[in-house]
Amino acid sequence: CTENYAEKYYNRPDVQKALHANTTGIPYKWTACSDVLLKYWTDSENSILPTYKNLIEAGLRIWVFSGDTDSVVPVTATRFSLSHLNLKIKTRWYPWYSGRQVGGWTEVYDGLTFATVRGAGHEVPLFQPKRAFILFRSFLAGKELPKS
Amino acid sequence: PKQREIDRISVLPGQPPVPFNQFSGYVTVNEQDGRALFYWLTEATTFPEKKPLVLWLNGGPGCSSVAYGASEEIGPFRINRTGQSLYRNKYSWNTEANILFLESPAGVGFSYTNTSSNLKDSGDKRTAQDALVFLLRWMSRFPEYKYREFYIAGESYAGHYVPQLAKRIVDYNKANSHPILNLKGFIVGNAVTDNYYDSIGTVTFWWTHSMISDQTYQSILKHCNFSAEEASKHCDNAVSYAMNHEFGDIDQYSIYTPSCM
Repeated sequence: CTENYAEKYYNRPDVQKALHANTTGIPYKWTACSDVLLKYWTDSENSILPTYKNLIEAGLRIWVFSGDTDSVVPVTATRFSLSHLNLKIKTRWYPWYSGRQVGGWTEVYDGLTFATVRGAGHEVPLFQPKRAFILFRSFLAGKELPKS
Repeated sequence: PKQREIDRISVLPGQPPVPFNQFSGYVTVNEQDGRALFYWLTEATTFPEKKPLVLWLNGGPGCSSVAYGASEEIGPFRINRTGQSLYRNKYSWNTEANILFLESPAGVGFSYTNTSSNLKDSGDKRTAQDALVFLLRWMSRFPEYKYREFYIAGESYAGHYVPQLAKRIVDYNKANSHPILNLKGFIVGNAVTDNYYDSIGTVTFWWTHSMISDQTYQSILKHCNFSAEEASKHCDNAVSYAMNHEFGDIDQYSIYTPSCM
């Protein structure tokens, strides 16, 4: 229910003052999501895969991860989509470790790293903060995830 | 830079003492419509001048607010149950980088527009364009971050936002001899990627994780054309049956943890 805590905190006038927020008197409460925007969203690309191809060619470091207990954008959805990039495998599928536990699984392709985070839902850092932190640190360092 | 000091956060209500700087405020991204985006920068806990800059975006669309990334995922603080105080996040990502949270597009969270029709004509394109304008203008306020190693991170519908913004930055940089946005890469989680393949992968997950019956699985595969713009009535019925009669009261975002009552 952590979303409810945010709704309380960010609607406090003293918090908004400290954040220099809501300085124009927005005519509605602060909410975690805007239902109006969601309902009337206009253009949405059918597929981002062509953009991935473009950005891989541009030489960006690209990591894609999946918390494997999410059923909204599940790991199988991401794997199915990424598989259609037809990328060449650089480092074959292996379990990566956090502490002495398997933190998830990963495979490194030419131009993209895919990793799962074991036991994490849609908001990976909420459910598996330590594993998400290790993932982020490896990404920033440009290093493969720890093999032990 | 004067605005930078105005944006400095001295302390948030209920906040524990912290060894890092924070700034927050608005950057106007469209004068004509009066669109302004709200940002919150939590600098790195050590040597911020040496650490990369990471922009974090949540998804939705319409949910990229500080409720998620900043307050329950990677930010330095968690909000306590009563909403009265904050406590430290032991695995905050600002030990490794300067984390910039952005409420986007206008209409989300504290980000606003003076043209109410903007709330009903937002989309991928304008969101990416406004985010690029935000970054360029934000860099004028925080010139120390120009040319700094820069990454974008996000989750969910930010599977659109992040690559689309990255593409605009790459194209912008190509057109400028001395680009200030030193984009090195991006990382996305549980990312909306491809409507057709995502949909097949999602229904497969529901079946392989025993959330739906064989009968429903077969019915969805039979009636749903995932490459069509609109779902058929039969498809909608099959998916609705799954959600309303087979899933039960689970948290679909985390199927093995208790749902919020």
